[in-house]
Amino acid sequence: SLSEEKSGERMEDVDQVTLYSYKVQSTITSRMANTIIQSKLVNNSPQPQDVVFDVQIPKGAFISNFSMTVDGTTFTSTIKEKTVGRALYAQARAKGKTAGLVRSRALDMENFRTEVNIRPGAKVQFELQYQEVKWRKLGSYEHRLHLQPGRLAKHLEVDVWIVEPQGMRFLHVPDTFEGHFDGVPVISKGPQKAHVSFRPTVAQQRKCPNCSETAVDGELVVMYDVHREEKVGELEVFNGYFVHFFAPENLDPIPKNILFVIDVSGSMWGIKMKQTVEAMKTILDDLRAEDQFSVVDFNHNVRTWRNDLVSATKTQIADAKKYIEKIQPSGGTNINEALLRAIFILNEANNLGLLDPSSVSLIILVSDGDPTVGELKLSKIQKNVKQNVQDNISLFSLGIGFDVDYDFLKRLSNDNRGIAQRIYGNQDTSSQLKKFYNQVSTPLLRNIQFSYPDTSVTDVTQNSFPNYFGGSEIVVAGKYDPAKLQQLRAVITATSANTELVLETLAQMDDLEDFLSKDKHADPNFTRKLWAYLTINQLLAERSLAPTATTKRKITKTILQMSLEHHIVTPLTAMVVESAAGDERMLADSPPQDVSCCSGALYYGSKVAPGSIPSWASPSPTPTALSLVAGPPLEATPPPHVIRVEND
Amino acid sequence: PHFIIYLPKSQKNICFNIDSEPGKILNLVSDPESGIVVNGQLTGAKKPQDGKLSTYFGKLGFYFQSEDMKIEVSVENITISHGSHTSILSWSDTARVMNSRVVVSVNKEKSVTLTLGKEVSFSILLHRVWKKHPVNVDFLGIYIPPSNKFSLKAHGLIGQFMHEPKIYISNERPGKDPKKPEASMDVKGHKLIVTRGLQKDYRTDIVLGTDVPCWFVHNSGKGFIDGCYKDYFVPELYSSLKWP
Repeated sequence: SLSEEKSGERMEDVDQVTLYSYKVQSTITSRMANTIIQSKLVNNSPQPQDVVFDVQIPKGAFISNFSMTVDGTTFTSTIKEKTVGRALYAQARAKGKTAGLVRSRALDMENFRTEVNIRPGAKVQFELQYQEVKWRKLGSYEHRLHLQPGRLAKHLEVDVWIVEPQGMRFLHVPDTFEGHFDGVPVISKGPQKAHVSFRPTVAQQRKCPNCSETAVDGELVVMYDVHREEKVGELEVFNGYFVHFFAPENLDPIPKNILFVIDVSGSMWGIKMKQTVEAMKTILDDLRAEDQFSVVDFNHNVRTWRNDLVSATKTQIADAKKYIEKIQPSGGTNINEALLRAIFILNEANNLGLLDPSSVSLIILVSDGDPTVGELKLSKIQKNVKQNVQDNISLFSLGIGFDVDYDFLKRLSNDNRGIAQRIYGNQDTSSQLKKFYNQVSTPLLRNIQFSYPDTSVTDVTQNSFPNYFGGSEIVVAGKYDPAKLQQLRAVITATSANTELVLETLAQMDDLEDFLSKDKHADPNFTRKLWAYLTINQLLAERSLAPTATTKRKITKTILQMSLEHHIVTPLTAMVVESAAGDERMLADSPPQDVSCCSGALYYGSKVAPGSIPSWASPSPTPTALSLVAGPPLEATPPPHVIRVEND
Repeated sequence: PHFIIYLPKSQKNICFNIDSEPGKILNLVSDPESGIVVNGQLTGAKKPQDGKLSTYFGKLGFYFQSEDMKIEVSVENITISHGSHTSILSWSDTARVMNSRVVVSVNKEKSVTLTLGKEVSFSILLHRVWKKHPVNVDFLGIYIPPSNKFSLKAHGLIGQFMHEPKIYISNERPGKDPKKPEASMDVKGHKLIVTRGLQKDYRTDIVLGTDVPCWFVHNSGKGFIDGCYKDYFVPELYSSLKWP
């Protein structure tokens, strides 16, 4: 029945394996995305054939399920502690009863591949499920689905459902297939729900009218943003968990003191340096008049464009650009000295009172390799930086290519109120650098703290952040006891420009219930999943910064427990896929090294007691407080239709 | 808009109203010494009723010169400008913004309270009406508790009463409308005929308000306010009144 030509489309008999269906379903409920990729193939040839299931999932996504049905035998997955999983796999391999599951990491996606051999006429179905959180960047969320069916599919169906209680401000599917599928994605959008469907026919899939190759090989991207009414953000409460989304608008940018620390060692020669210079020229142009900046460039020596911070006037910017254009990369890499020089410049300016008290201070390190000169020990460099940097400075590290010890950059930044990001040394290095800079170019708030005064609130994720940057979003999550609370109260304190802000909100327990129950695509567990995702990622980062082995062991135990409880593959767990009889096994675990943490998140905060509210934010007046004003005041009041005294 | 002026020494409420054109800006308080200016801009109903277009305060402007701070409260949002920095809060926020001596507190969809130092405060009430109402529009009420922090030079439709004028009410008698007694009121050298009535204080009940008995001065408060109400028009939301 599979070979019937129902839709009248001609299928090649050259290719003995037919891809009967390739289905991708994504549901995003309040930034929490759940994706299922399913493909069904059949071996039409008289010979056994190898069948491959090869998908790419976003870096940092957690696999939650994989199943495979080969010729009627179903393999299901269980999550085990990593070493246990591997031991089981080794046993199966000893009996020759295994098939490899390979995970590898390239660019910012992870490859997930398996290959099985099936007899003639047999059918095979693969299904992979993973979850990830959508981080808001530059004013929107992006959901990327890497489509790689590998061949024409009789039924190719991609469906993305987005459910956002706050309502969607816009939703857009950019053309990422160079016009080949113009008009094929169908968008249906309501105020709080949207559905994007991508179902090209076999003819539309063809690279060209008579080709047998598929043009479906790339990313379907859905971009959207939500409405934001309250500055205090959206507090979504459901099933014993809460998630707080915070992305205030209508605030003036805060002045920033920014130091660019650029690696100009020999390894940067060529496209990397060219692209970095190109990016820096645009970035410097984007500085605001009230910003202060300087440039430190280093190889085995450390140089500065200026020895101190300079106001970002047009002339200074032009001069800095000229300086950067003249850089010729050569020699070794002395990260330690370069960072200490940058920190010295900022500390000195701070100590001399040259910094606007309402400003924020950022260091952006761009490097493509490990230290080769001066202090080489990474932990020592990390210690030096930590000891010298004042706590008003956030350090962001951009690691170009794969020669750099990315974990080191991550630890270095997380330890100093910032994050690291991997940049790929290719022809779009410049746009990646610019894109990253734009994420931190507009600080709007400082010292943001999230408080949840109710005592039955527990397990709150990081709730204190040094900065909030326009276009991004801070997410905090936690647990509460539904039996004890009717409302959940949140208080956010922060400083904007030169003003102290105290924002409050109350979320009712059943606010979301009605909304979620109405939509079959809405994931009722999204709060729990988002909380788990955030918590595990932050624990992974805390683990890499753990000061002692005992602390590290404790964190590891917590992560493992949560990974098993939430049935997800994290760097500490592995997925064992077994046939019902248990005589055949496969293993899926996360790639070696590169402990994934907080991918895509712009913030790495810290934890303070969620119940504590800063002392300066004394409780707000309540309506009864208003009536305490002494005596009836002088007033101008409303219109005559409520007044019995006739007007003239 | 209707005004209720409470005179603590004589324990009397005097009220009057002013109706003018939408867009006009009335000065409520101008105090050259404390640098405080409060103005109200009129907004009109969607259409006239009985041939007359009612007006209300749709926007209030507060300027605290000593803090270099301007605060605009409209029925849409609250804009706080300090020096070159601007923050905008919405009525759907519950928020407090503190800047050295000024605190702006927004009570979601209800009220905004501005306090300058510990001495002076203003409360603004938001009156939301049914969006599709054929006539009514959202409007604001402003409440200013008496304070001795205003200088003798304070003026404006409300500011002039920060220092209580002497009044004498006599000859209370039935009015043309038996339910509305009349009386004579001597104030500022004028002898006015005033009518007994009720006004509303909305602070404790934003919908129904509570009744405040008062003596109503006709002709847009003429005789009770210095000059006439047109003297209090100012060109900009933060303009101060030049008086006399």
